Amino acid sequence: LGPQETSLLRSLGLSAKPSPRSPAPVPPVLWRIFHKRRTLPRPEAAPEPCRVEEFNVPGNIVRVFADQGRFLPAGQPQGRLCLRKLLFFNLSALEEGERPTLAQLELRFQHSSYHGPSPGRVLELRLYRASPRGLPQPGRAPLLERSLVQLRKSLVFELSAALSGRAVPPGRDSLALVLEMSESGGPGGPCGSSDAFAAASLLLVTLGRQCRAGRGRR
Amino acid sequence: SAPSPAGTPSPLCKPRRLYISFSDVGWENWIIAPQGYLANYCGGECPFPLAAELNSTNHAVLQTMVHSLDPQGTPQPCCVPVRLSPISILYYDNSDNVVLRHYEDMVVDECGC
Repeated sequence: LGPQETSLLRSLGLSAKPSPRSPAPVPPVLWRIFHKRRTLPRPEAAPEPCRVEEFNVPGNIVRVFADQGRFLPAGQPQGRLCLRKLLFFNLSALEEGERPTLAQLELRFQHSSYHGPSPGRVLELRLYRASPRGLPQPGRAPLLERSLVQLRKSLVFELSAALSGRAVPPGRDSLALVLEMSESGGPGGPCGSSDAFAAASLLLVTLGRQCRAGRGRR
Repeated sequence: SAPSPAGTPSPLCKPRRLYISFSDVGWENWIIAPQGYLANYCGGECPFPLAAELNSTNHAVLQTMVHSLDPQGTPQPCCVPVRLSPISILYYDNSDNVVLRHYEDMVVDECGC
């Protein structure tokens, strides 16, 4: 297939034929969107090609990036710091000119049942923009702060502000965040949340060039 | 894989069945879904006089007329897609991210001259 395959892959937005080494499970939301589109009677009812109705945002590409960051030393524990982790997302797959229209961070925890902090205590969650080496940008307010009385198996946060909707400039091919979780209130107790943390992923909807430049024919 | 034509297929321009199986082209290890899809293609002739159902342009009508006067010098018009549909593909990209992407013009719905 050689050159034909290469040119076809490029028109599909791929630099080379992917060969997944450690394929992650497909997030249920992507299966839902995929199956919904497949079962639509074609072609009259086809959804608007440059919109993701499930999120009600413009876009024709939905990607899920797996976190590649590491746990960070607690440093100066403020309150009862249970967990400090660099969340690092390699965005190099984005093509120049793609414009993010939605970014959702998902944090997944081990416990299938609800697992709260100790009674009378509150779990606090903060998210900072960081350098790829995992250093929070000094003086910057947290991107996100939440107090949780109960920890759920999956927490989803809207992060579109972190990518501020403009086209991803060439070379800006990663997003680094520092996640801190601490417990405050009541008598001390083991921080259940730190060992409960399982994984994080970033769902990104983007508007590709072909959508932004109208319907270019190849 | 285009099926062997049952009976004598119409010689006129129209969509012909073509199922593309991604495993046939060696893409099954990175395309999660679908495993293949009905892409179809346009096949058949655009003879003079162009019948009404052949979805033809004015230019094609004139070209068939000239072709009937001068078959060696002017070819018949081509049979090409005039309406296509998109499909969505779920796949792993070069960084093992899971991607759901919407691709335009992937299925031939209608052909014309």
